[in-house]
Amino acid sequence: NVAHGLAWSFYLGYLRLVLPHLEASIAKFRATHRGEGHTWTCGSKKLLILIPLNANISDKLEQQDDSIRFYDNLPNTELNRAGVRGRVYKHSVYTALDEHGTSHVFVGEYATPLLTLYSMSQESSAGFGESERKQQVLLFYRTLQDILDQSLECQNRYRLLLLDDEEEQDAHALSKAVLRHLEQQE
Amino acid sequence: NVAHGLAWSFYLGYLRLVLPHLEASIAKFRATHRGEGHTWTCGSKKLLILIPLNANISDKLEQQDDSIRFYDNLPNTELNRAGVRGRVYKHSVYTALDEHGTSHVFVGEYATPLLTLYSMSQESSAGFGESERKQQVLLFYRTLQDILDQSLECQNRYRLLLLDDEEEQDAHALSKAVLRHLEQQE
Ligand SMILES: Nc1nc(=O)c2ncn([C@@H]3O[C@@H]4COP(=O)(O)O[C@H]5[C@@H](O)[C@H](n6cnc7c(N)ncnc76)O[C@@H]5COP(=O)(O)O[C@@H]3[C@@H]4O)c2[nH]1
Repeated sequence: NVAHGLAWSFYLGYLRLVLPHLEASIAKFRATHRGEGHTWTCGSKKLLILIPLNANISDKLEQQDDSIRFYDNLPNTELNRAGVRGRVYKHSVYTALDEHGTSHVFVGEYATPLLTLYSMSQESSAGFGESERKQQVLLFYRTLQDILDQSLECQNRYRLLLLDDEEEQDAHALSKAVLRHLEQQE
Repeated sequence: NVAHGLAWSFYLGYLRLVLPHLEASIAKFRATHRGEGHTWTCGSKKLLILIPLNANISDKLEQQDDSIRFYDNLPNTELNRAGVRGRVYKHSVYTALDEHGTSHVFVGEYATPLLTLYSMSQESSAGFGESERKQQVLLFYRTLQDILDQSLECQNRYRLLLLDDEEEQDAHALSKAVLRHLEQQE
């Protein structure tokens, strides 16, 4: 099952390497980005991992929802990996505007392996089509949840946001999901 | 099958994005690294993708074989991917000493998904063990070969080096495999 392997790859090759550095990165970022009028909450210190059920992923979050703006990148983490010297790992920081015009900070990105699931469903030689894709996204989500629940390195450092494709009619579905998460963390 | 999905992911999420930029990166590198006493050949302009059958991967190639030295990194490629702004992709350049003491340049790295296969075989909850791992590495290799054979973006820009675990007794197995490839390209 493709999604099972991609969930393990996402954890073993990324989340367990980067999440332990997240808090320190965010602290450095806040020290160099003071007084810029944005609201930081407890939820701002977790990596929001966006998982859209229809695997429809933008390269820039603000293309998905105009209440979202790119703020800046966190400082880089560099690791020697499998022959690549100083491979760079980074996360992007965004703000989401609520209905009062308050700008809330969050660190977020799509679960990149979903791009693979999406592209594989378009390549006839890859062996699965659009109808299986949604099942594979759900399998990815559940497998990742199980893995992360057992992971000490990742505990309390992330939040998986499963985004329903039925809410796609709402141009602000993404910022609303993010803001709901940030409120719940308070 | 885990290896099938990882091969597709490696192609769709990495090789087809980075290989088209390789030649230009190498040209820039050579312009800023002139007259340093190393030999460049046609084979030096392809990405050597190392696939050890026992999935035993070092983070630094020179740890595997002391005839290999790290030279420098190619210039970075930055791409906006799934919400990460300016995600960095880079390759490391190495030299391999032949038996006459000539230092040959190559751009090489292990196939990163093999790290996932290796770690999954160590995690009991991931669903496969050491005995299946070798089969999965072979499946990865064959699937990747088939995908790359059909890929216009990647044609002539890479070489897959399958490294036999029986040659592991030879401390210079890796540099010999690399040098054999470089000679064949002449
Ligand atoms: N050598 C090498 N250099 C790279 O820069 C690189 N980037 C990706 N890959 C490999 O290609 C394949 C597809 O990548 P994808 O991004 O879809 O999944 C990635 C992605 O979802 C996440 N990830 C890894 N590195 C990053 C990163 N820097 N930023 C965001 N996500 C990342 O974790 C998954 C597994 O990563 P790797 O296990 O390192 O191997 C990947 C994978 O096999 C790379 N391999």
